[in-house]
Amino acid sequence: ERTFVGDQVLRITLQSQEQLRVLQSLEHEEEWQLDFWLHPVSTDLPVDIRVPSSSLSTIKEFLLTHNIPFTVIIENLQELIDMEKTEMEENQK
Amino acid sequence: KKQSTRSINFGAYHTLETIYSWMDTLVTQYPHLVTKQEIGKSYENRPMYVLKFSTGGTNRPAIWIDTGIHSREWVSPATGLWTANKIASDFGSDASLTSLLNTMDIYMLILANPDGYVYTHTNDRMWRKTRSLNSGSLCRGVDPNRNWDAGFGGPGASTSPCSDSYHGPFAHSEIEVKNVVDLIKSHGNFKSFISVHAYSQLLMYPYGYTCTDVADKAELDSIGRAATQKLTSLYGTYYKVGNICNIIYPASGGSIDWSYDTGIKYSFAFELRDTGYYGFLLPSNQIIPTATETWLALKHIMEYVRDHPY
Repeated sequence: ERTFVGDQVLRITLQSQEQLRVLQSLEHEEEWQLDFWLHPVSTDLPVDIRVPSSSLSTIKEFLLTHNIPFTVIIENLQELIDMEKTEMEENQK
Repeated sequence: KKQSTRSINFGAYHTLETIYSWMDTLVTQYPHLVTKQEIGKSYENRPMYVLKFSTGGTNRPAIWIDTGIHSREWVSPATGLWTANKIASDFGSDASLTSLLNTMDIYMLILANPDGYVYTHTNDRMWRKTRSLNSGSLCRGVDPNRNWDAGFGGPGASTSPCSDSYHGPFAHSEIEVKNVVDLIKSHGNFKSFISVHAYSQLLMYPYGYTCTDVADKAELDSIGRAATQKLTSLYGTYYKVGNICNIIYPASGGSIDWSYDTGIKYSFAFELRDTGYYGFLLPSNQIIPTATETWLALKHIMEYVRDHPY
């Protein structure tokens, strides 16, 4: 089973068209294995990206370099998945 | 002893087996209203079931609702489960719903992507696509909401089998999509097609494959705004309304574009709520509030369809 230990989900609220373009360029970046939960489409909607733990420092640095503010909405994805699984198992019983 | 529908917890996520088994109990409890129909098998040979809510008649005008086409969007089928139970239990006591079901049928496909759903429970919680093999690639699966014959292969869909938005080798290549297409076409009298996704709190209408307005834009927009107003009235959940292309981004091969182009005017797609902290991992205590508010919007759309025959 695939695990997501240390993966984080970042929420980015875009403030300019320039930031939008920067994030859109990230969508084609395969090396970092980003999983866009909400895609960069406009400055009206937030962008959520699941970032594998292996790419975390790189992506955070990238965002800081481009002055793109972000918040971490999920600190460790695996923790949430484990909780969800435990709850489901208890419910099944 | 037969299981009662009351034994399922609607405020929890469930496995495919539990959901399929619950469908039987619903049919048992409401035999004169609900039937379970197999519309075909999935790629991995799992049955695909629709719940048909009907008070009789032949080939009545019908409303289609599907949930769970993207497997990791768990709140979507969870909402479908609650909604199916709501329709069955309110029939006879809710005058508006009763009048609707006295003239129209409702079809609900609660697990539109059964293989993907099972895979999210067993192997990869973040899986989105189908599980079909792709010739010449190690990557599996097709985005079932890029696989419909509506601007197929156009903008907003990937040609790469490794992408989460891979459109597939040809339109309706995915058996899960084809099963729905075949049912809708053979029925021939669907008046509304509603696809339920998660998350980001949007109510959308066609098109996604082009930013050109549909002929019925004004009407669809007005229905959508009224529906989301009702949704918002419950807990204040804010929804945006618009066509897919402008409100999200160009996305070709989507289900509601196909249904609209097939002649089903009242075609909508929901993106259900998120609290802003969990995304696809929406906690189960949010299921019932999500389903309850969504019901207000769904009901508005269905009533409108009933009152505006075409």
